[in-house]
Amino acid sequence: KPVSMNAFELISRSPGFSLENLFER
Amino acid sequence: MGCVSSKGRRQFPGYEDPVFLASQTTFSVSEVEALFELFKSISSSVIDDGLINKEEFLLALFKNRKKENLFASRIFDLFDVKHRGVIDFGDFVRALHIFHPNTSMEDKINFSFRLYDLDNTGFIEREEVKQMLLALLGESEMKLADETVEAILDKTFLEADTNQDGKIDMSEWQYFVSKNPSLLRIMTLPYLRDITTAFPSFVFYSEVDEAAA
Repeated sequence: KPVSMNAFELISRSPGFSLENLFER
Repeated sequence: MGCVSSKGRRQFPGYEDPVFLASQTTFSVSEVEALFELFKSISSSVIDDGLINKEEFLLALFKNRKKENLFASRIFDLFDVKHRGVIDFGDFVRALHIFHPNTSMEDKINFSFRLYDLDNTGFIEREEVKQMLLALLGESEMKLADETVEAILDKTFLEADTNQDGKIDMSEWQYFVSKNPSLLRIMTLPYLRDITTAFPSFVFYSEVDEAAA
């Protein structure tokens, strides 16, 4: 099966990049 | 405004005048003051010293201070512009400014490049991308065979590394991101538009006249 996604699309899904959580007080 | 004294602000090392910070960023003075309410809360969650250390940053992101995470650590390191292992209020506001919906694409692209350039060489190398990909797999339920990981890296570098020298430079990144705008989604926090609504208590601590805010 050919790979359809590039690495950065996958990496950018890491919860570590989800800064929204900073605002949940 | 300014109905309550906020002398405590001087206890925050690196505290900067909201009017000055607003002049340097996309934020209004009121928004900077609302961000200070958020900053106070995060910076006092483990050690009440007016600075955010990595433990407090991770705690705010994951509600779990023990959780090591390559990506959150990378963001922390870029916020920590003075490389002291802590984020002061000025660092915090200037870094969040990049994530504001109104900040230029150029600033967002530059920041995202630095995010992925783990060893700060000015290039995003295949090994760095592989390291991040493996970290992502380690933190998720996703399982990929080694050959699939290599195939993803091949495809990525075929598309992004236009001169095929094995690394992605800034101009290649700018072109790649323009073709894949979804990659910049993590660089915008719509929440920052409503920061004064989220932290309305800033009004009680404001040091600035309404006319200036």
